[in-house]
Amino acid sequence: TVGCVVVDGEGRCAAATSTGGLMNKMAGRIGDSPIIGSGTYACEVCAVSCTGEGEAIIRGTLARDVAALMEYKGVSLQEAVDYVIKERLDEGKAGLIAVSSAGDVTYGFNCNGMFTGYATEDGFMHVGIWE
Amino acid sequence: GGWAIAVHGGAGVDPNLPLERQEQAKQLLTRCLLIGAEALRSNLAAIDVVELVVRELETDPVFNSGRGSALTSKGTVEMEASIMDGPRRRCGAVSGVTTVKNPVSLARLVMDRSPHSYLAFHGAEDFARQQGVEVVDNDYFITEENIGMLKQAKEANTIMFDYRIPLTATCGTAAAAVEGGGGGGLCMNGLPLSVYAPE
Repeated sequence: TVGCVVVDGEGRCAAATSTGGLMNKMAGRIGDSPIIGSGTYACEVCAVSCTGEGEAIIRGTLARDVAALMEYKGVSLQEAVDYVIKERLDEGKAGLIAVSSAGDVTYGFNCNGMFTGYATEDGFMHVGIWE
Repeated sequence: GGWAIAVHGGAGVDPNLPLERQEQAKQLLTRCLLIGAEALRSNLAAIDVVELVVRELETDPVFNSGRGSALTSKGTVEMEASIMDGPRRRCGAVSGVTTVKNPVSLARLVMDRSPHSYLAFHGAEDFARQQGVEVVDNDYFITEENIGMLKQAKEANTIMFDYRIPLTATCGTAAAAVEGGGGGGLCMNGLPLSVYAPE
């Protein structure tokens, strides 16, 4: 699965996710990636793209929960991401990337590793797998 | 706060993934970040940047999307994608796409040029042809590496998540079902029924 989240210079957030699904999956199986609110979500406050065990991400409505925590509880992007990764995945293994309209960027995962990268306007760029 | 961009290429990476493969993945992510950063410096809107970057990821076979997608048990590719524009709360999604070269752009068209949010299988394919998007044979998406991985998955009688073989430590209940032969002996598509239970 691949994904991208962006907040532009005007504070507009957007998210996109694309996948081939699981190797040896049943024909007709649908995962979390195309399900708005589960694998992908964007609103006025943040944008989120998920990857991993799709069925667990769907059950946890992972992407929308990040936004809901920020909207209703007023927590920061990092706090929202940490919470859903820890509390919303049951035994599922997954990860996500997220940006906020304020220009924050973060990621989180509870599995061995995740291919991630991020960059910001002030020149910071990071690409990693394990950390 | 200024602009920011993040990309991912999948979770659940096998710790034994060869260093060369890890480096290949990092190079692609770096390239995509640079493409996205350049677009943002040019004042492209966020929704256009996410589409641009995901198209790049779909076109390169390194990750599980577009060319390089995981295979179904039948050895075919069925892709899915979605996109969402935050300020307008508009979204588009597609599933079961088999010939569209860049599924994320079809999802964008569902959002921009249809009254719907989500099209699947033959409906999505019909819409793609109506919109004149680039289509290719299903074989285009299939790589030698994935043919090998499908063979491996079938021999192990299991499904595979991105870049890993399901083990109890990494894949939760579904993996436990595979390892324990769960499902009460019932199988669907050659796999223990309990593997599919979460669905």
